[in-house]
Amino acid sequence: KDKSASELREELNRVNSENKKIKEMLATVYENYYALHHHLE
Amino acid sequence: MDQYSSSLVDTSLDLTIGITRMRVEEDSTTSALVEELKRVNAENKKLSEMLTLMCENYNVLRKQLMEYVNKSERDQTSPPKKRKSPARDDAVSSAVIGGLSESSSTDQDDQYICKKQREETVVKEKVSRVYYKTEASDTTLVVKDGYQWRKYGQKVTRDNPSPRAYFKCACAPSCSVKKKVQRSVEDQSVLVATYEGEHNHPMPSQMDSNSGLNRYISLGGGHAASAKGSSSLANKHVTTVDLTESKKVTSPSRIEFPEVQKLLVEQMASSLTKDPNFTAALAAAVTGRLYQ
Repeated sequence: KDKSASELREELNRVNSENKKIKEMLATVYENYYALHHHLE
Repeated sequence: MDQYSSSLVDTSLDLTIGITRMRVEEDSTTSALVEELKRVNAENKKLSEMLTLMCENYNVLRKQLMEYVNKSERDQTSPPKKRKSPARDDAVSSAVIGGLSESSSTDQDDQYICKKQREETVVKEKVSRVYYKTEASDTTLVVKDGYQWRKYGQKVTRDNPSPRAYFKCACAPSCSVKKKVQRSVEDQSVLVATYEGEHNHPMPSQMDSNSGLNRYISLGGGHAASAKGSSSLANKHVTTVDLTESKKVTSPSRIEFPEVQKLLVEQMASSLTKDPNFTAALAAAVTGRLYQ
């Protein structure tokens, strides 16, 4: 609550970039998962 | 008085420089940022949960694939059954290799798969096939090739009704050579021995100087027929050996080795020439021939 606007923006940028990384990882895992699933079928 | 008081609206001069208004604006921006941060954090949490779940599922699936690969590898090492197509192998390998780079176990799996492929390549290069001609009455699946073998299995399947026996080299514990013996489909008197690997020790019969050596030479050296190759076995070594001849070799009258023959002839000659009766009989026989 005591954070200033600049600190909040910095925190927001950090969380946003983290989200982006998680989305990329998720896409990779999805891709590999379905490839494996397809081969096991 | 009332109308005066109502007309007294705001007599202040408002001499501030707008700090209050700026603070209000800053507060609204901060609250918007806080809201946005809350939203992004919630999204982050949700994505993390999804990622965790997805990783768990992926790992379970990959474990199943590893078990499947191990099982097929075991099947290949014992009796070579129906193989997966190479394209499928490559696809599965690439699917596994293309896994998460963040996972440390993926590297180990990659190494394992690469190692496995290398081993398979080595084994493929050292496969040789030898055809042994046997007696028609002989129904055993034993091939005497000079090495000692330990039988570890025999199999008959519906798609391949001809029985086949599996042997492992018993000459040295570290030797991993395996042999599969099966009757030929075209000619039941022919045994087809498929060797996998290369012996890391000398042939036991080469170390013996007596019967073992003779037996081996009679098989490998004396009666090895012409090696013939087929188009499907271009990279494999194919040899044909006639085992029916080996039984004839066991009779003393058919020994065909120069050293042994020479030794026997010398012994016979020395013993016969010492015998006066033999000399007389020989002289009579020669004389009789001459007269005839």
